[in-house]
Amino acid sequence: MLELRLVQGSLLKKVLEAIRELVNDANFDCSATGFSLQAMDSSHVALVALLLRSEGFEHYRCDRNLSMGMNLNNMAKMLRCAGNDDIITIKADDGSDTVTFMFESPNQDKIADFEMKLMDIDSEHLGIPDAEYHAIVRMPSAEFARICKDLSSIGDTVVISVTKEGVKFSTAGDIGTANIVCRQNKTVDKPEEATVIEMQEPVSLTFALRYMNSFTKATPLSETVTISLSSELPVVVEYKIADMGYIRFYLAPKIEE
Amino acid sequence: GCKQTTITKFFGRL
Repeated sequence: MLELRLVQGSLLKKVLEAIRELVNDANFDCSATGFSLQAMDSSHVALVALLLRSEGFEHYRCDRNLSMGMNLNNMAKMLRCAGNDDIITIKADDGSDTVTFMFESPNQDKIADFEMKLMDIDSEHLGIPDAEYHAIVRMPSAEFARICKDLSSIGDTVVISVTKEGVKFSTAGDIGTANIVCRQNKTVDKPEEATVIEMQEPVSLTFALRYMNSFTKATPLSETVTISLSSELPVVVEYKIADMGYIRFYLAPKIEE
Repeated sequence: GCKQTTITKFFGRL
């Protein structure tokens, strides 16, 4: 028996919108820790790891570990039927081949339940090693989204370089080149508007902009984004989910042949 | 040219 009641149902709606472009089908894993997902895109270039901790739910019952295979576009279709202020409850019985999403309006005058068929998905979990990153950049998520969108109108790849000067996003294409430098800026009115760069050593890596743009679908989940870079490792683009957990996107670099 | 690597090159299967 599984019953997870999330008062801020809009978070789950935003999570689905953030990952459904990258991943078609995925197993949601439910355990005492929380509601989680790990999945790669079909070409195995990007990986998404989601965690919504059990403490973040108003009610969290998960009698035994359960893995539920879902088509994310179908799940998104159902969650779009929930109002932004609705409370969402996810329910499943042991051994059942369906999951139920219950939507309650804030004043309890409308209650809807949507039952979705589950699917069998063969998926392997990858071990993500704890890494010491050479550089960690925290910046406003909207600013990062803007940069990715702007650069993708010029080129297909972005070179992200972190030096003492700041973080530089560069691209090149048929029509020309573009460089955007963001300097560390802690003197802002609100902490979420700051750009903070922690650098152990300079790092420069190349990535496909198509995936970066897809990650920025998570922008509505968090005011800030954290980009962690090490040479020879996938970049981590992390959006924290208020008091509950995170979505982390890992993207494999492009390497000189 | 640059070659796209995959996640499985870096993270092992459990």
